Amino acid sequence: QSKQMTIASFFRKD
Amino acid sequence: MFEARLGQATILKKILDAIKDLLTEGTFDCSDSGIQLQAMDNSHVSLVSLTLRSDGFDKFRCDRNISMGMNLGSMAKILKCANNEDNVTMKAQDNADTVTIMFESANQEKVSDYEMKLMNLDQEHLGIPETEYSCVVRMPSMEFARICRDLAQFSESVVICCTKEGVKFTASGDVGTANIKLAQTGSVDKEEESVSIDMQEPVTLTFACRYLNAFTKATPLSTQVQLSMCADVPLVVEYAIKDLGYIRYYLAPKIED
Repeated sequence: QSKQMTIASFFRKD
Repeated sequence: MFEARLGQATILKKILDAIKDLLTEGTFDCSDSGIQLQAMDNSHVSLVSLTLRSDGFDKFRCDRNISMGMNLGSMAKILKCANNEDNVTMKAQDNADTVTIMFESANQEKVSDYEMKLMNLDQEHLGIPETEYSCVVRMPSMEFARICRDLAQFSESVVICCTKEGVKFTASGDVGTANIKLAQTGSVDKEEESVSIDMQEPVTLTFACRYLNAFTKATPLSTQVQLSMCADVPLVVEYAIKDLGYIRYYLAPKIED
């Protein structure tokens, strides 16, 4: 089973 | 005062078509360098980054930086009212709560303008880290759209595997397994038909088909698409907009639980 990551887990808030 | 004019409304129509399925609203940040929009889709799995350079416009004036929050469905309604060959001008006063979008026919005999209310959107601007990508694939955008459409029939996910031999797209589901391999093209007459792979290290990543298919709505903007991949980071799908800028889509991978 693969889990969908979110963008926020890679890119930080400015 | 902000004013930006493009020779052909068709470009703006295509840009909107490329983002409106992923985003319901977005903030256009205008400065003297141009127009930028960055926004995540509702589920925060993908991010759209649009850059339109001021020098790509027929006329561009931005005295003070302004951020214009727009409902993209409303903007699409307005752009439907333009003919492809019309000139299009966007105008807003400083601190305005509306933007005016004006269309002029080539012979100037028909002029229409639409005033649209702006929105105050919560801006969550993300910093995108500089990344050295292991693989960068360039291929015809129509081919990429075809592959995404075909593979979506077989699975919710597609595995993209890039080696120096080529790039392979795989979808496995109840029906079975579909594999599409593209090799780097040799010499081709037309650059837009070529497939090129710039590989530092082989990479295999899994992505959701529905987002890839949403990105391919940008196909009319560019004959080529660029896929940049690196292990365990978001995929970048980039469509250049000739002489104006680019649209980049970032897609978070699926990772083994």
